[in-house]
Amino acid sequence: ASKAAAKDEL
Amino acid sequence: MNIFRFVGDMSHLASFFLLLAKLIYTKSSTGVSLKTQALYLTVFVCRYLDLLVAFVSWYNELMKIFFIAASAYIVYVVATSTRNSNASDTYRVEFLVIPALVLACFVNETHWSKGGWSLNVMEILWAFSIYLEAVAVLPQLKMLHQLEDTTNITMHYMASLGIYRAFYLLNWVYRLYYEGYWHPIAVVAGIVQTLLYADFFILYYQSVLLRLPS
Repeated sequence: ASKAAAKDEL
Repeated sequence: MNIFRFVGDMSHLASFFLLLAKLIYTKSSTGVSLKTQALYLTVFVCRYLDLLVAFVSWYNELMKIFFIAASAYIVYVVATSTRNSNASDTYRVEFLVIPALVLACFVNETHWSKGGWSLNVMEILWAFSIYLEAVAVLPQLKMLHQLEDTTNITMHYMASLGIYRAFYLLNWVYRLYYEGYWHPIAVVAGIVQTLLYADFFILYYQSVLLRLPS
C-alpha cells in the first residue's frame, strides 16, 4: 500500500 | 486515524471557532484578511469536490461540509463588514493563485489511463488546493506585520492554524512509517506551509506571549 493511497485526509 | 491527525484536525476546527468568535463578539473584522479567507474558501471547495463521489467516513464528510460552510460564512461576514479597514489587505493574490494553478496542471496525481476526465480534473483541482493552501496565509501574514494592534484572538487563530500544520507533519511521519501512506505533493507543500508559520510564531512570541500579564 505505497502508491495511490486514497485521500482520506482533510 | 492516529492521534497526530486528530489533534491537527481539532486545532484546525478550533481556528474556525476562534475566528468566528472574533467576528461575532467584537463585531469587527479589523485585522482579518479577506483575501486569505477567500483563498481558504477556494481551497476547500476545490479539494472537497470528492464529497460528491467518494465517501470516506462520516467524520470526514461532516468536517468537509463544516469547513466549506464556515469559510463561506466567514468570507461573507468579512466582505460585508462596513467597519472593515481593508487598506492593509494589499497582497497581490494573483501571484499566488496563478502559479498554484499552473503547477497543479503539471504536478498532480492524475492517471489519464484510468478514470474519466472529470476524475482527472478533480486531481488537478486537488493539487491546486494543496499548493494554494500552502501560501494562502501570506496576505494575512502581511497584514499582521503592517498592523500595530492586532487583537490577541486573531493571533490565537493563526497559532491554531500553525499547530494544525505541525501535527499534520507528525501525522505523515507516522503514516509513512506504519501504513506506507505517502502523498509527496501534500507532504512537500505541507512542509512549505509549516515553514511559513514559523515566521508567524516568531511574531506571536514577540507580540502576544511577551505581552501576557505576569
